[in-house]
Amino acid sequence: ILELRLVQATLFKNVLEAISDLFSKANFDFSGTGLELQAMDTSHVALVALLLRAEAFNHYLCDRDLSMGLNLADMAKAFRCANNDDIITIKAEEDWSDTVTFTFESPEDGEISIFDFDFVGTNGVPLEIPEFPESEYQAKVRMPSAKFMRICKKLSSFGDSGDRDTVVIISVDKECVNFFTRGKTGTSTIVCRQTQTVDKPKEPTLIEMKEQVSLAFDLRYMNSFSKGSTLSDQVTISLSSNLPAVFEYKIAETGYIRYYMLPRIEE
Amino acid sequence: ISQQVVLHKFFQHI
Repeated sequence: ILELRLVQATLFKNVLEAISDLFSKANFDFSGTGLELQAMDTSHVALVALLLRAEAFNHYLCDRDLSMGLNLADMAKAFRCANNDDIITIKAEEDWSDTVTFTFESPEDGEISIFDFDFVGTNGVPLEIPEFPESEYQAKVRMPSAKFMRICKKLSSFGDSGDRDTVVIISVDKECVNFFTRGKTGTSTIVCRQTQTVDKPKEPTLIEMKEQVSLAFDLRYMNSFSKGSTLSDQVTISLSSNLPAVFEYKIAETGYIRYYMLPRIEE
Repeated sequence: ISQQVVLHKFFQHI
């Protein structure tokens, strides 16, 4: 039997908001250790992996591993009906009838909404994703997630103009990270210097660089990744010319959301 | 001109 409870819907609402625009279906793996979610976009360019350990839930009972594909658009619609302080219960019955039940209960007026979701096929996930050693990344940048989101928005407003394929080049050298994009009539560069000020110790921009690196990514994907900012104050971007870039948001002490995307290569 | 490599192939080949 699977039975989970969260006393505040916010966490799950934020997770769905962070993934449902880019990924249409996801694979949810429940086990004794927690929930692992994986999804890939339809063009197989971006992948998201989420871990929520059992401790993230107020009640967690899973006596048999269960893997289910779910439609994220439908789930996001249902979760928009949930208030932030609703109590969520997730249940799947013993007969594994290919449905899972999400219940939202308002602690104020006792109103209960029940949604049953049928399992669906997924886009070739889950995949085995190895933990690449730190040494394989040429650079790592850690910055406030709100700052990263702001940078993506600025670049979009300049570079976008209806073009879905705007490319952003992220370059790291010793003390700064540059985000560069080309618009119709010019270019735009945002330079972020390493900062760690005494008055804002919680909002540093930190750069660890082994060698200079300059990589190209699709801005629209980065824009979607930046929605992870509702789950964490900080984002860590790991860059390598041979590996998928990782945009990681740690979720308190209880897990993470990681977005993966390979850099574009010159033809 | 640059090309996007898909992740699916990458993860299946490592």
